[in-house]
Amino acid sequence: NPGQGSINSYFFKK
Amino acid sequence: MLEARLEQAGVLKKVVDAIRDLVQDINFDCNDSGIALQAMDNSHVALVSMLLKSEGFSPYRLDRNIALGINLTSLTKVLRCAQNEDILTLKAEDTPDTLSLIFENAENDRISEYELKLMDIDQEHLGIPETEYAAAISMPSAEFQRICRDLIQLSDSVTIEASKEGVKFSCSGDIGSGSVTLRQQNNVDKPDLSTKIELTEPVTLTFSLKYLVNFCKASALSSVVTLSLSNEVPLLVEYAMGSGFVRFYLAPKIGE
Repeated sequence: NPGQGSINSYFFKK
Repeated sequence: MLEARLEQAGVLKKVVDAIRDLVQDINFDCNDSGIALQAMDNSHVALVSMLLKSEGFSPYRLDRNIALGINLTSLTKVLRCAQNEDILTLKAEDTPDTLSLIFENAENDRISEYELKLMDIDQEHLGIPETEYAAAISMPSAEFQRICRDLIQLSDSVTIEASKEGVKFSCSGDIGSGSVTLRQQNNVDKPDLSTKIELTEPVTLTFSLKYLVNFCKASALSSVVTLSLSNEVPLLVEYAMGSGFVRFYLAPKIGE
């Protein structure tokens, strides 16, 4: 998945 | 104990159909707000967030918060046993091993009872920051679905460009390129067919079409979809229901 960002990097862990 | 009665089983069927190709094992978190779900897809590119508000159930009884660990493929099998118009009641104990699903027809002369085995699902919850989006586009969900299905024939990804003039979906692939531009328009007779753009600043972002096509399976839930965009944050694709919502978040493509 080249160039695909990950959702974890935008939302924080609770 | 949980007892939640839904007037139309079809609502839950549509919710499950909308998300089951994206996420498989999920927790239904039952609390005073209602029945909620938050889950990431396996590749951690998208996140789905769902709420069926307690007001949408009558009655909605809950003694203590519980999490119902459910395999959506299994739940789909049980929900296929319900007619869309059936009244659906969900029941579970305080520390449940199973979820009871009771389907009653409107005439009240057929009652079906199913028990679904529950699983222990250890799921991390992500906090979603409150975001003032630079652009919010509401449009017919069928139109969005058509655009995504058309453009995926040419490319894996779509660039969404929101400006005062309208919203442009464009893609480029091996066989060529294509774009669809929607201008803001207000349909007085059929408001659901309107396209509205709220813009604080122009935005251009690129997303994987595979995920967007998948999100569009929620089109049966609502005739209107809202796309919220800001530079460098995930896209929010929201389908609002009478008393609840299904929201999808998709991380943008980077470095394109």
